[in-house]
Amino acid sequence: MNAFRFLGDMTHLFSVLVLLLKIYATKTCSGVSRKTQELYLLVFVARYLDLFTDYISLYNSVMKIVFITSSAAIVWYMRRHPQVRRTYDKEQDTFRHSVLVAATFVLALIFNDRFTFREICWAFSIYLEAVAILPQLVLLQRCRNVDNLTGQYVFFLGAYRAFYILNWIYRYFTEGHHSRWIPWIAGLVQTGLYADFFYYYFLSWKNNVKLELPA
Amino acid sequence: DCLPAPKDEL
Repeated sequence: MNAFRFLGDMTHLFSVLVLLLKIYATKTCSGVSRKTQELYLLVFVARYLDLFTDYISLYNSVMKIVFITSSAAIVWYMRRHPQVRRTYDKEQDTFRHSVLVAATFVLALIFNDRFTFREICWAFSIYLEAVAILPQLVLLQRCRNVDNLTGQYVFFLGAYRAFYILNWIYRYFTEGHHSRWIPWIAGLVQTGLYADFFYYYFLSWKNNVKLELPA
Repeated sequence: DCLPAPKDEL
């Protein structure tokens, strides 16, 4: 495992833990899109179905379990916790996430490595992950004033994507494999979605002012 | 050389 992949995994892990701790400690989830969190839970469950069939490494298995349980915990807090659920911006979080699920599932049925249950689930999870942040980005834009932790959550998620692309470039040159185009294209789309957010995040950091997205 | 990259990432 190269350093880019490891840093990507760590920023990914950190983003989820930041969000979970924010919700746990403050008992609020304002500014957090429940739809995005549910999409991520679906992404993790669909992709990590191989947890019990294919063993890669202890590291991989532990990380998979952590990602599934932490995103399930976030969704549970937002749906069930008596205090947290009341702070959810339901009226603002209106993105039609079922459309994303349906569209990416159809895409996975058409473009996959093999037409098997596992491979379709894998391709579906890759496509869905690429667009799962959309409800969150829309919600951030509606709320305008982004609180620090939510901003950091999206920042770390974006950093994870950037590191993964560096990881693929590194692997392309150091390993003899030919690239899989499904994660490449989906990964580039996914990283591109953060470009706008990164720009405003950088500005707010440089000018040392609170992050505010344009309407 | 022609093998596809393994699915060993998260």
